[in-house]
Amino acid sequence: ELDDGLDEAFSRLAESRTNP
Amino acid sequence: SGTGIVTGSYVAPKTVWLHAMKGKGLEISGTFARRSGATFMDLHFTNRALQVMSDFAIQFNRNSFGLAPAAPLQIPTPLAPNQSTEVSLPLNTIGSVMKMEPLNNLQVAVKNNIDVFYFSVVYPLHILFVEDGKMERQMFLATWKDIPNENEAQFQIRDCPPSADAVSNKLQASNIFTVARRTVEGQDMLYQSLKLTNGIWVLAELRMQPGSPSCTLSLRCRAPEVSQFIFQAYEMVLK
Repeated sequence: ELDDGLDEAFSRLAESRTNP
Repeated sequence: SGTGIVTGSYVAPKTVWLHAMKGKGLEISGTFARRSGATFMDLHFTNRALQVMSDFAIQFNRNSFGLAPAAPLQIPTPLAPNQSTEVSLPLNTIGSVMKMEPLNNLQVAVKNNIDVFYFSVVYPLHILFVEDGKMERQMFLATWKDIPNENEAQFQIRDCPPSADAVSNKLQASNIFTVARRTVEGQDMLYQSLKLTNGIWVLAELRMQPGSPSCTLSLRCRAPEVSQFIFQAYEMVLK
């Protein structure tokens, strides 16, 4: 599966929103 | 139904828009719907007068999203006393635009052989959510960052469905698309997008609290004045 880095980017977004 | 199957965009029950007292015997109830990529005004006309009604026509005043009838009002005339009829009026969004207060207010004029009658209705914004409103993931992330924090509005939605899947399916049926989903510290976070008929994109984060029927909706949009109405649409669709 092609890792385009977007999965990781969404994880970082979600974490930054939960623990700003 | 309890099966979890969601079909079509949410349609609110019809409410009375023109009371017979104000319509010289003409009573109109209605609702708005989106079906197969098009918007409709679903109307129920009742003749509560003692005389026959005929020569019906409908017109809208200018409004925020350019809503206009896409075809003439088709009422089988004459409408005899105590007779009712249902009509589905197709709408387009290529009419004249004028910002209304509230934004989703629509002023309607209906005429028949007796008189012309005026009434105002508010429409739920999800009837303007288009079918190609799912934003590409890369574009979503870039746009989310690009929209200033001041443009973010937060709302609490009570009585959300209990599972993220149910929420996502329900919203998708009304053209609110889940772009990504994450679980952080037990909280389900849904990243969603929608696009209005006038091309305005809205990005959303829906945060579901484990074991709580309430969820937090954060909306980011370059036209933040629509956020309140997007929230109302979410509430309506989810409830």
